[in-house]
Amino acid sequence: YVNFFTHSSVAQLPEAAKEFAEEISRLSTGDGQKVTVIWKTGMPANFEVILNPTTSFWGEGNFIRYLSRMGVLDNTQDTDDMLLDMSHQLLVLSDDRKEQTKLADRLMGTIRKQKASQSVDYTTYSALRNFRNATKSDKVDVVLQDIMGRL
Amino acid sequence: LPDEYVIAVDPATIPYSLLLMLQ
Repeated sequence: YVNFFTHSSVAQLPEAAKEFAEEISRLSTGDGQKVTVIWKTGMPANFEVILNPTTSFWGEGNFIRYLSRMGVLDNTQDTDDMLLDMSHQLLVLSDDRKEQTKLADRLMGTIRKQKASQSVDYTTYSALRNFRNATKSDKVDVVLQDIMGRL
Repeated sequence: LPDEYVIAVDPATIPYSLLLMLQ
């Protein structure tokens, strides 16, 4: 069950974010774990999980790792860590498209070679789809479809 | 597990992993 709020730091919500919120609302059953997403800019990283007023951590990949360790998702294996880190790095490299493209190729090559866990699928899908949004490159589409097919 | 997760997200990147978790 996911709720969305927009912080005053966001002047205008991008179209992709609006579409994402609509898609989530369509899929949401209205029960289960409650998640509140606050769209906000000007943070040191693009994703912060606030567990309580004094505890938070950064990164979508780290959220997936956390859920794995809490038993919500399949446990991550040692070999997954490198892929989770590569996915994180892919988002961080958005200012250097050439390096980002090289890393996307490497990430796709690696996930084709090893059996992916649920955590890796979630994290790499998100990183590659954001890469696609930014670059309009359709070369990631096959991998995105493969991941969707596994779920 | 906490009752609620509060996540702050920069809308320049979309947290598609949440979408997959609902599917």
